[in-house]
Amino acid sequence: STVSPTHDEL
Amino acid sequence: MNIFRLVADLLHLASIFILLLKIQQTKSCAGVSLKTQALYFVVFVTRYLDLFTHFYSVYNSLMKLFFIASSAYIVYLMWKPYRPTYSASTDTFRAEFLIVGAALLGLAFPDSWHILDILWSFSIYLEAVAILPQLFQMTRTGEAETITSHYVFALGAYRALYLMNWIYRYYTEGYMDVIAWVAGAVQTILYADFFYIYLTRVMRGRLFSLP
Repeated sequence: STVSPTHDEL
Repeated sequence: MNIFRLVADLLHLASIFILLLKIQQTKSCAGVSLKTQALYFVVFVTRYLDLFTHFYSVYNSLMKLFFIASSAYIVYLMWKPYRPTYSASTDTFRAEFLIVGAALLGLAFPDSWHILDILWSFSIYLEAVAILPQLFQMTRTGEAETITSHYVFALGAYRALYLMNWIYRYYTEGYMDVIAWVAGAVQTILYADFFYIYLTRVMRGRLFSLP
């Protein structure tokens, strides 16, 4: 799997 | 991006500038927990490894780089030039327990089994409790310089605004991130006592002292 693109928060 | 998240991120930035200002103005890092600062450095390094794998926005990348660099710089200042002013005798919280606990949680409840996601989860759990050595130190000494209180307040306010950001994102985007939510809620709760004392004492111009 890859890093979830929802990890857009700091 | 919404107003809650933007103001939260800016408060997070402000907290770091407040801390640097305190060290520079008083030429001392007395009352600042080196353990908390070192934990934040670990948090940023383990979370922002996606700098190498994902590009979100210039804002996102610049903020990540700033948080890594500034936390490294603060640890350096406390470790080297300002070492003589560091209150090591009151900075006695066992931070290794926090690291081990966050590592176990990260392995038990990772976002996924990808190494970057395990590290991301670890950093989320660790950030939730990274302020504990600082709060513990303030409790031990019974008081803190006003500027140190401002620093902790800015950090707490940043977390509280993230809760509002998540409520907003849930209703506008259907955004869900259970790990971040639970850890973020725990993190904010840790500040509850502090908020009360800060608002009743520091805001009225009195010394930040604990009962």
